[in-house]
Amino acid sequence: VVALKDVHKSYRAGDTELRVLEGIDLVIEPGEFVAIAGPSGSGKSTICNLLALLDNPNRGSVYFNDQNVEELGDRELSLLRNHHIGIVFQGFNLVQVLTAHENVMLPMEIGNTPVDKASSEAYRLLKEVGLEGFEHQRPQQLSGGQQQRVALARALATNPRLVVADEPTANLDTKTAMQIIDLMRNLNRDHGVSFVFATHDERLLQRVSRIIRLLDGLIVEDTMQEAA
Amino acid sequence: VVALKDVHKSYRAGDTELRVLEGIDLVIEPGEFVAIAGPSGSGKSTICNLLALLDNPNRGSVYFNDQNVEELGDRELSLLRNHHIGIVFQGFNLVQVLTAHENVMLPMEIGNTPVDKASSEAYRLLKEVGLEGFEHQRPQQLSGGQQQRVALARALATNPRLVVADEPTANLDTKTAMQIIDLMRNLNRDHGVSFVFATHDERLLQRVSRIIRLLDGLIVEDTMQEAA
Ligand SMILES: Nc1ncnc2c1ncn2[C@@H]1O[C@H](COP(=O)(O)OP(=O)(O)OP(=O)(O)O)[C@@H](O)[C@H]1O
Ligand SMILES: Nc1ncnc2c1ncn2[C@@H]1O[C@H](COP(=O)(O)OP(=O)(O)OP(=O)(O)O)[C@@H](O)[C@H]1O
Ligand SMILES: [Mg+2]
Ligand SMILES: [Mg+2]
Repeated sequence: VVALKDVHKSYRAGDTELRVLEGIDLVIEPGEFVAIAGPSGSGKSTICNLLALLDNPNRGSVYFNDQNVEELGDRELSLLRNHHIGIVFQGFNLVQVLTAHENVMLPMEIGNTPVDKASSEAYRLLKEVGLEGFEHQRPQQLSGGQQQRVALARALATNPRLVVADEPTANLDTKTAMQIIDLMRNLNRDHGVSFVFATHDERLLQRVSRIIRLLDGLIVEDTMQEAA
Repeated sequence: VVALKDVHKSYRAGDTELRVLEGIDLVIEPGEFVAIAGPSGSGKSTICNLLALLDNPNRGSVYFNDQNVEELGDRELSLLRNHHIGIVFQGFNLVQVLTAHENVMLPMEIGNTPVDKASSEAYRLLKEVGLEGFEHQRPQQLSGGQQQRVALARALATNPRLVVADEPTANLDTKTAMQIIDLMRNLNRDHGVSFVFATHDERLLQRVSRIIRLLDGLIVEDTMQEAA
């Protein structure tokens, strides 16, 4: 569903160049439930941004459904992202002036879903992530873990084929984290939604079926496992 | 060093009232290394804000060094916080337009430390949290876990007596998290700095000497343990 071919990414700061990704080859098939693990600063968020088509590599190519995304115009790319990809950012990135319910509706409205349908779907998703009763709070009135769950509900709003979630359980206690992982596991099994997580959280790492380990800008391990 | 006496905290949203803390009694002695655990939304961050003197309870009192903080004027309170309390926020709250180095210097400059001393201390602290080489990056040029560590370095900048850290390891891989926990454990043992963590992270919970559990706005457990 998404693939990186010999992808390099570096940042320039003045005249120094920081090489973050040094040649990444990575294929995510439909229906996968994969984690990308690695030390702080190793490039997990950078890979998430590339997989979610939010950023471009300096070298190498990104493919979505076997098409090189460089061939797509801005508008096509934007539509594709809105319809097919859900992203949970490490810092949540919720719109501060909108309520939780409005935040979750946003991608659906951008995708031209009728308002009444978007509204009931947003209520349903917020209930699914355990936030019934909090729909009309704004982000600063929500706890860290509650904001994290609004961000997940928003990522699921347009029924995407691929969800890229950067540390989706970092701010959750174990009981809530397990409920959230169950929710994602069910969407994966019953609806074939592909999930790619950037995470260091053992509770999530134990429940994925494939772990990709990053170190010094390269993939050093890519193994299948029996999900717990 | 800090204590909450029968503290109640609630938020009003329209005509509904959300009761978050329902009567909390909590004493933190000098030199303690304590964790506050509990489900997402249970009130951990709310307690952190009260302990760090950033917020006031609706009922009940907060004492710092045995003095009721209500007796302090705004200016006194502000000086006390700057000199004696370091806080790590769940969302980091770094100043986006300043570099990591400048962010760490900020509390020292506010406290009238000479610039050259503040500058070398900031470099030292950033090295201690593993960020040597990243001192001149701004927050958006840093990974989530790197930002988290800048926030910790900033909290330690004025040699505070009490550090209140809200989920300080949530965005860190295990190796880095252990280094950070070691750093805090050493400051605690060798310099008597009191640490209060709000966390659900098992890796940190195993290394504190006391765990306070929150549920439905009340403390349901307060036990000493052998730190790992
Ligand atoms: N805009 C930028 N300019 C310069 N350097 C950057 C920029 N964005 C990220 N970096 C650097 O790229 C490296 C990788 O960052 P990335 O956010 O992908 O790491 P990560 O694996 O997600 O880390 P964490 O686990 O701490 O979230 C880091 O060393 C970071 O400092
Ligand atoms: N300004 C506010 N207005 C209304 N409700 C608020 C406000 N701030 C926090 N709350 C509510 O207070 C409750 C406790 O929030 P708090 O941030 O202390 O929880 P927490 O234990 O830190 O959660 P987490 O583990 O998710 O970070 C939550 O249900 C939250 O929605
Ligand atoms: Mg990251
Ligand atoms: Mg919190």
